[in-house]
Amino acid sequence: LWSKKETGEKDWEELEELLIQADMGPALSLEIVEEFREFKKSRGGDDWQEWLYQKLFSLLEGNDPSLFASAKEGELKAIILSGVNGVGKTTAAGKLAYLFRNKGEKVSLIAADTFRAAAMEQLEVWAQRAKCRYFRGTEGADPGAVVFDGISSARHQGDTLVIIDTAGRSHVNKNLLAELEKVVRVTKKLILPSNLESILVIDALAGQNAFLQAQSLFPVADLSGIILTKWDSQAKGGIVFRIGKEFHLPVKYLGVGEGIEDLVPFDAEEFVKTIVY
Amino acid sequence: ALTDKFNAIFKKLRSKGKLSEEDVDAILKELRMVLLESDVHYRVAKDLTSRVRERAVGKEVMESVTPGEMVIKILWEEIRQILGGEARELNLSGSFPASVMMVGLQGSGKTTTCGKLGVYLKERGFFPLLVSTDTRRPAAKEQLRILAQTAKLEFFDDPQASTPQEMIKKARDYAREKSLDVILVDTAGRLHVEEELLEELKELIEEEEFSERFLVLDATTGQEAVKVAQSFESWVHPTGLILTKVDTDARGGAVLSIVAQTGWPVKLVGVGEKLNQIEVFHPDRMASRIMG
Ligand SMILES: Nc1nc2c(ncn2[C@@H]2O[C@H](COP(=O)(O)OP(=O)(O)OP(=O)(O)O)[C@@H](O)[C@H]2O)c(=O)[nH]1
Ligand SMILES: Nc1nc2c(ncn2[C@@H]2O[C@H](COP(=O)(O)OP(=O)(O)OP(=O)(O)O)[C@@H](O)[C@H]2O)c(=O)[nH]1
Ligand SMILES: [Mg+2]
Ligand SMILES: [Mg+2]
Repeated sequence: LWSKKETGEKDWEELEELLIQADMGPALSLEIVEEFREFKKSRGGDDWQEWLYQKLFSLLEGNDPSLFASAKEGELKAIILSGVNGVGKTTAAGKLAYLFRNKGEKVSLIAADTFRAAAMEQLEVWAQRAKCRYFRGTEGADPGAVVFDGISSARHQGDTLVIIDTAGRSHVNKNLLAELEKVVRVTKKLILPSNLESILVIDALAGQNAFLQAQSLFPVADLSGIILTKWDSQAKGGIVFRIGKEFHLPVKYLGVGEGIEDLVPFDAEEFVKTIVY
Repeated sequence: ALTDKFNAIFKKLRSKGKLSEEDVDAILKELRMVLLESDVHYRVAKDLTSRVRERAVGKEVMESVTPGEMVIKILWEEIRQILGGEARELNLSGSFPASVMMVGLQGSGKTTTCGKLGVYLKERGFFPLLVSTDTRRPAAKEQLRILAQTAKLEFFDDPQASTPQEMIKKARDYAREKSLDVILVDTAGRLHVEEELLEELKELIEEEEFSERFLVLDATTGQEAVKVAQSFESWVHPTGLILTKVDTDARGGAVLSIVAQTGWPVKLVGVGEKLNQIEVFHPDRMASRIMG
């Protein structure tokens, strides 16, 4: 970007453009550009990329990318996946089931999307691929009831982890928010707080609306983390910085494809490098 | 909302009397922030605000008694002009039965839109046939089959068909046999960077004639929208856009970026998960929505 000492308006624009196009959002991008201008004035270093790398990395600092860091041994664990329509929840459920089964967990997949056409069939295929137990209710059944029965059944069968797939929902739909809130409430009755992860699934191609999604679902689903899908699209997913700054929600995994193994643990260094370099 | 933000700025400015160029720049800075927050692409937002600036430093705004409202009106007009271009009729001419193809990124709403379009056309006296060439996503065909069944639409599947070309040929034969006049083809989702999958679509449209090739686009799409459009344009040459999930609070700036770039007409919008939740595109409403 800059190799001369005096930098003009045009150079700040290039930094701003990089940040905006990474979907960091106008407010956060402006904030970062202003901070860099201050830095340049006072320190004048030439390596903007190194500065930006450190800045973005610091925004993710303190975020724990692991799941179940403080889970109680010998007690059933649960992952609830929520998010808006089409982001990749059902696929992520299948990938997580496979991943945890390979870690030695006994996994149950619970189909709490009782609404969308072929949603339960879709999850069932993933359960077969992941070779784990699959629990569903009847078409149109109350998701809260399905979760209750599914967790009870998993406990009875000696499972160690349940993964709950929910229906896509728009956070502007009050009824659907209430439905999700109930699913989380039912789960909390049966699972220890230390053994529960409530994960927001976000599409890396989404823009600033993903922030509104996090904002609405954070209190409703008592979110503990994020899975960012479709990162193989080469979209930067910068919205997680904005969400992280506001809600301190850590990214746990990145979805990098449509196959069962296409889920990688979040690596802050790699993630930031992809944006900066 | 935008109007409240600007009223605050203009209240301050009005007390100064006439607007200076600096004042206009301050306003435009705010405008650009609003557009970016609506997911309008960086370059498109820049072009738009510089166009507004050209008009805003003219007499009409500078000497207006309500400069703020004038600037907002100018921006709205500029957006409306980009979005409002082409007529929005569905093109079902050409070979009989007409074929309409749904393409787009994973999860954008193609399968659901296929069902919605079936209902939309049936209500207008057509006899649609729904067919899926998606052999990748688990239960994809089942999903379309269930939607067709729910809406009492004809659905075709041949489990023996080994390529999308073959599936469509067989669907055409079936349509002719049953006197069905429009075939709605659902395809698997694919990224704008998945060249093998885009190649597959390119080969399909080289062999089969489609009177409409719709890019089905999620209204929440961010800055990547322009790259998505460029890629699908070079591989598939879409004839139009269907914007989905407009019932959410996604402002949909991606549609402005794409239309500014490609000139594609926005033919329909999805406004919910049910099969009757599809509407004609209203450029006026979309312009207001993008402006927050
Ligand atoms: N390229 C890519 N595609 C993905 C990824 N994750 C999911 N998908 C695809 O995205 C589409 C939607 O995935 P689903 O799992 O059905 O999404 P969902 O959130 O469960 O959707 P709803 O239940 O309808 O709200 C499918 O075609 C998936 O294969 C990913 O990481 N990369
Ligand atoms: N709120 C809302 N949801 C929609 C709309 N259109 C589709 N959906 C939902 O979005 C999700 C994805 O829709 P699909 O039709 O499966 O998307 P797709 O493009 O076929 O997905 P792939 O085949 O995996 O690429 C589903 O949960 C749909 O119900 C819409 O206009 N509004
Ligand atoms: Mg799902
Ligand atoms: Mg589909």
